[in-house]
Amino acid sequence: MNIFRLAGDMVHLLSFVVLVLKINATKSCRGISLKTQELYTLVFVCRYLDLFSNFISMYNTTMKIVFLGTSFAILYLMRGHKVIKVTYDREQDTFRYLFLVLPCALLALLIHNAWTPFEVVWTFSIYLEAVAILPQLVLLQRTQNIDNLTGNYVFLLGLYRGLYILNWIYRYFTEPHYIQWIVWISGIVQTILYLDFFYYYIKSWKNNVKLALPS
Amino acid sequence: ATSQHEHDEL
Repeated sequence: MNIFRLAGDMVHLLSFVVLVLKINATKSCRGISLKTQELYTLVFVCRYLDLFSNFISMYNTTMKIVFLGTSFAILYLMRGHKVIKVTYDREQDTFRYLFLVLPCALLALLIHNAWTPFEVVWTFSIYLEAVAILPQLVLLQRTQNIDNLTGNYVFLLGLYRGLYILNWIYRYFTEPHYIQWIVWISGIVQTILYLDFFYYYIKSWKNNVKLALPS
Repeated sequence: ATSQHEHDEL
């Protein structure tokens, strides 16, 4: 494992910490898209189907369990916690799941590395992760007064995939035959979706003003 | 097995 991969995973982990911190400290999930959170949970469930059948390392297994556990915990907070669930922006969070899930499922059926249930479901998770942030980005654009933790959360999510791209470049040059077109292209698409957000995030940080996305 | 099918990333 290289430093970019480790940094990417740690940033990803930190994004969960920031999100849980925001929700718990403010007892509010205002500005957080439940749809994006549900899609991420679906992504992890589909990607880690081999959790118990394919052991790579203690690190991998632990991280997978943490990601799954945290995702379900966030869903519980947003849907089941009696104080927090009333703060959810239901009327604003209107993105349709099917617009993302259906094309990703079709694409996974068409473009994959192997025609096995595990592989197709895994590929679906890669495609879905690339676009799962869209409901959150749409909600951010509609939210006035984005709080710092929400902005930081989305920034960390984007940074994580950016660091993974550096990790793939590193692996390409250091590992023989390391080619993963599906993952690379999806990861690049995923990172590109954040570029607009990055621009406004960094601008607000440099000018020391509150983050606001133009609608 | 090739590294393509190992899925060693998260």
